[in-house]
Amino acid sequence: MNIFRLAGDMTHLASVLVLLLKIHTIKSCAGISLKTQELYAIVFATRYLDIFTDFISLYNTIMKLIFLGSSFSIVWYIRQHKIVRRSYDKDQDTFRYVFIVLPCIFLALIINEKFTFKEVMWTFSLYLEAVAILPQLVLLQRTRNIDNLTGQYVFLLGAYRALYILNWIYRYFTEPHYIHWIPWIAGIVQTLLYGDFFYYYFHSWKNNKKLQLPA
Amino acid sequence: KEQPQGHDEL
Repeated sequence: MNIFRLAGDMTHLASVLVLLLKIHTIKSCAGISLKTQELYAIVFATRYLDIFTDFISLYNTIMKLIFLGSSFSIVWYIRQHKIVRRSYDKDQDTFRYVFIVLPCIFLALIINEKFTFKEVMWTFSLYLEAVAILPQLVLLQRTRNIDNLTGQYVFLLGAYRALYILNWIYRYFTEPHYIHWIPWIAGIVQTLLYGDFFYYYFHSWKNNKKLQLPA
Repeated sequence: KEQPQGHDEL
C-alpha cells in the first residue's frame, strides 16, 4: 500500500459517500444519472465476487463492503425513496444500457487475463467502470445543469482517477512483475472520459456564473 | 517473484 493508492481509495470512497449523504440530506437527486449509479453498483458487484473467497486484508474487505453498501444505497434512494425518487428526471436520463453493457461483456470474454468466471467478471467490471460515466455525461450535456452535481463529487472522482494512475506508476517501479495491461488501459480510458466530464463541468462553471458548492 | 494471487486493488 503506497500513499497514492491510499489517497486514491479515500477520494473514491469520499466521492461515493458525498453523493449518498447529499441525496440523503437534501432529499433530491436532480442532475444525477440513475443509469450511471446503477452501472457503478454493477461494477462493484461484479468486481468483488472474491470478497468471501480471497482474503487480502481487513482494509480490503471493509472497503469492498462499504463500496457495495453505499453504491446500492444510492440506487435505492433514487428508485425507491418516496421523496427522492420524485426528483429523478427519467425522461432526460435516456442512455441505453445495452450500448454500454454488451460491448463490455463482449470485450471481457475475448480480452482477459484468464478465462474463468471470476476473472471474466472482474475484467468486465473494469471495462464497465471505464464507461459508466457516459449516461451522466449525456445527462449533463442535455440539461446543461451542473448546479445539482456537487463540485465535490466531480473533484473527488477526478482525484481518485489521477491518484490511481500515480499508484500504478509507483508500483510499476517498486514491485517486480507488476504489469497489468487490462486495468491500466481501462483506467486510462476512464480518466480521459472523466476529463471530458470535467471539461463540461468547468465550462458550465465558467459561463454559468454561480455554481453553488455545498458547505 | 511471482505475482500474488487475486487482485489487491479496489
